[in-house]
Amino acid sequence: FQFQEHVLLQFLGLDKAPSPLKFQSVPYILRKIFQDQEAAATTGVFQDLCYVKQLGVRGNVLRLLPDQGFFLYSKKLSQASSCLQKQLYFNLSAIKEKEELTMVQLGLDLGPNTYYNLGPELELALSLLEEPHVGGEGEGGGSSLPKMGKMLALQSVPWPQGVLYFNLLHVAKDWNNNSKKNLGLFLEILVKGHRDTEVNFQPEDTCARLRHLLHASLLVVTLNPEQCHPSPRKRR
Amino acid sequence: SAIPVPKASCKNLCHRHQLFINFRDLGWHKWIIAPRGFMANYCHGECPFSLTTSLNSSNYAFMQALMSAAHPDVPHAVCIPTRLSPISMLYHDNDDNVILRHYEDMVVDECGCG
Repeated sequence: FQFQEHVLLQFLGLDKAPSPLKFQSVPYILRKIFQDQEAAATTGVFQDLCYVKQLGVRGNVLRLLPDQGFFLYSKKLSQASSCLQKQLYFNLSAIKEKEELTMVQLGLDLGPNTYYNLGPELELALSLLEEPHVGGEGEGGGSSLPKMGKMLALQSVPWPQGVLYFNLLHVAKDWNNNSKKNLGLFLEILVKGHRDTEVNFQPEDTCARLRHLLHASLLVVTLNPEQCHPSPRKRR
Repeated sequence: SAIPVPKASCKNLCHRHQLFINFRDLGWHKWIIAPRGFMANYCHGECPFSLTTSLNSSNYAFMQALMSAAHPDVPHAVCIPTRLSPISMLYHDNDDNVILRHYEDMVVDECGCG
């Protein structure tokens, strides 16, 4: 008998044994779902493996996709108050064709919640990208801004910050139907001003801190109809 | 006609045996975040006709044991899992994604003749 690792990996839904280079931290929600399911299995409590009760959606595979985009340092910022510009990109290729998207949530971590480092009020704008960005990446890179499409969110960000969540289900469904449409997102953070005019803050410090702490990830929940039967129709 | 009762000591009868699968043994600990392994267990043991009814057996197993006793060509009822439970796995894939996935029927909770 020869151990057929690839057969076992295929059974687990993998083509080959992963060899991760970067280790993403596991977010609290995934850890919680995992622990709840382990506890239920230990106590023999029935669990519907096709429903994620902690998120309130149907699904049997949860993925946390890392952001593969980059910061943009255009020489001519769109507005003087612009603090940070970043292309966000998530590779959805790991999602199999037969899987149905049931939840796609962008998480933008702007740093820890703290009242000790009060800063200026910020405004966050999130848009779709319509054309791939050309002209280099990183510091000292391109001088032009990428072509933006539909704006998905525009909101003020009062302190403390923490993690902001955005529902991108419809956007991701569109990307999943046609991978060429997935050119990423454009994130811009602007400094709006300070609520307390007596506090002398340095926007540069805030922006540098944000660039250092910003972490984006996409939580994707999918349902494989081969492993999960459709939910029963509700009685009228 | 009377069917001779095969001799089987209690420890040879169909029951669940403990088996822990350690992902380190497979070299999978490099990409599986949790768990470190799981108690998969397995079923093993004899299913003699005389005890088929008491060994958590299906009706079919009882019939098969009866037929096997009468016709040696018919195989004996075998010791199989009768209740299984799932596990959840948290791991990294090749695209550096973190994945949480549930796999049904991974742990043998009960065994019986079938």
